[in-house]
Amino acid sequence: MKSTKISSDCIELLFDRHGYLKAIKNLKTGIQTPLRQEFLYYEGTGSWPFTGQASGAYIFRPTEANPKPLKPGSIFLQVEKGPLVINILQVYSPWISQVIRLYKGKEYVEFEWMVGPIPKEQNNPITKEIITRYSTNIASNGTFYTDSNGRQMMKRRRDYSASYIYMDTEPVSANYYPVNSRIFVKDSELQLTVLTDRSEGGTSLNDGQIELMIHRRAFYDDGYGVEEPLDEYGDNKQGLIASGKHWLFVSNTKQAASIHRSLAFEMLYQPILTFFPIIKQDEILK
Amino acid sequence: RNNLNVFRSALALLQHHDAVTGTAKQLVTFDYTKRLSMGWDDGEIVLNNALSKLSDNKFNATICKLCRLMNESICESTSRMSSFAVIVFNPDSHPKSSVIRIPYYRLAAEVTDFTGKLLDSQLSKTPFTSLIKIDASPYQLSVPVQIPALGYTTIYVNGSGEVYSKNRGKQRNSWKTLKPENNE
Repeated sequence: MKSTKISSDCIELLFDRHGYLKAIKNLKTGIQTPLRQEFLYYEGTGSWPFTGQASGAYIFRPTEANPKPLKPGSIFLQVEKGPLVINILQVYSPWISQVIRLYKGKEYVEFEWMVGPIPKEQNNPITKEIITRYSTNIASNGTFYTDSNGRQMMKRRRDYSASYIYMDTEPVSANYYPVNSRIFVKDSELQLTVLTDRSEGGTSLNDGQIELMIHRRAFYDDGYGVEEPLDEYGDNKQGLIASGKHWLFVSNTKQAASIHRSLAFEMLYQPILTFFPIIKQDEILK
Repeated sequence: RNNLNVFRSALALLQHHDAVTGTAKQLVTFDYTKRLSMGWDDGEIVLNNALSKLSDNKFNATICKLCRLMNESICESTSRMSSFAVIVFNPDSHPKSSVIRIPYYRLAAEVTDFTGKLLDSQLSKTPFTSLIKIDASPYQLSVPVQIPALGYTTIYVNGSGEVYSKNRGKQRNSWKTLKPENNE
C-alpha cells in the first residue's frame, strides 16, 4: 500500500508500493541513488512464420529491441529479519522469484534469483531469454565496463565498435558483451557495480542501466552445428531451473575498484563445506 | 595423487568451450555432469583417506561428506543427522569473514565454534519451497564464520525437533542413477 524501507547496519533499500526496488543508500558512506531492479524477457526469433536466423545455442537474436515486462502490476514481497541477514523474498510469477539479502556488516546487496522452468507454449513455442535489469540515474553517457575474463576491465561504447564499421542491424545483441565476473556503469561521481557468480551476457542499453541475461530457453536450432534447440532440461524432463547470485554495490568512482577487486575473489572462492557426524569420539575430531 | 585422476580428467573436460558455453547436445551435457559427479566421488574418498591418516585410523569409513545439492537446498547429511560438524574451508588467499548457509531440517539449532563458544546463528525458512524438490530442506541455517586464508574452521551444530519426514517420497536426480550403457 505504501513504499517500504528496509535497512541493515550498512545498506538501506527502498521498495515502492508495488514491491519493486526503488532506491539504495549506503549508510556508511551516505551514497545513495534511485535504483530499480526488474526481470524482463526478449522473445527470440525462430517461431513460425520466421525462416531466417533463429535464436539458439550460439545465437542471440531477439525479435524486438525492447524487452517485454514479465508481469505488470504488483509482485509479492515478504521480509524476514534476523541477527545475521535480512531476507527479502520477491515472487514475480510461478517461475521467477528472488531473494534480496542484506548481510550484517556487508556493504553490498545480494540478489539470489531463481528462474524456470521457462514456459513453453503447446503450439509454435516462442523462445524466451530472461534478463535482470538494474536502472539508476547515473549519467554513463553511452559507456559501460565489463571484465576481460576476470582480469582488466574493458570499456564498452554503445552502438560502436573499434575494430569494424558498426551497423545498427542488431541493436540489442551487438551491444552484448561477456560478463565473467563484473559489469559497471559510472559517471564523474557515482558507480554502480554488479558482480556475477557465473559468466553471463551483459550490456547497458540506456544510460545508468545494467542488464544481464540469466536464463534462456530456445525451441529452434540456430544452424551452427548443435542440431538441437537450446531446450535444456533436468531430471524432471521440464525446462531447467537456474539459480544464481548478483552482488551489487554503489560507491564513488574512486573507491569502486578497490571494492570490486576483493569482492570478486570472495564471489569466486566461496567457502567449501564438508559434513561430519558428531560421534562419541568428538574429542578426536576436535 | 593418482586417486584424483578421474576428478582431474572431468575438470579438464569441462574446460572445453562447448561445455562452458552450453553449446553441446543435451546428452553430452548429461555426460559432463556424470563425469563430474564421478570425480567428486573420488574427491570424497581422498578426503576421507586423509582424515583417516590424520586421526591415526580412528575414522576408517567415508563419513566426511559434501552436500552436492546445496544449490537446491538439499543436504542428505543434515537431514539424517540431528547433530553434526561442518568443516568450512576457505580456498581464497585472503582471510574470510562470511556467512555460510546450510540446508536444515529441524526446528532449532545450537551452533558452536571449535572452542565451544556459542555462535549467533539464524534459522530462516527456505523460500520457494513450492518450486523446489520434495526433499529440499524446510529451513536454512545461517552461521557466521571467520576463516584464515587457505585455511579452515569447524563449527558444531546441535539440532532439535524433527521436521523432515523420512517417509516422504524422494525424487532422485537422474544423473545419480544413470547407468552407462557400457563401461567404456
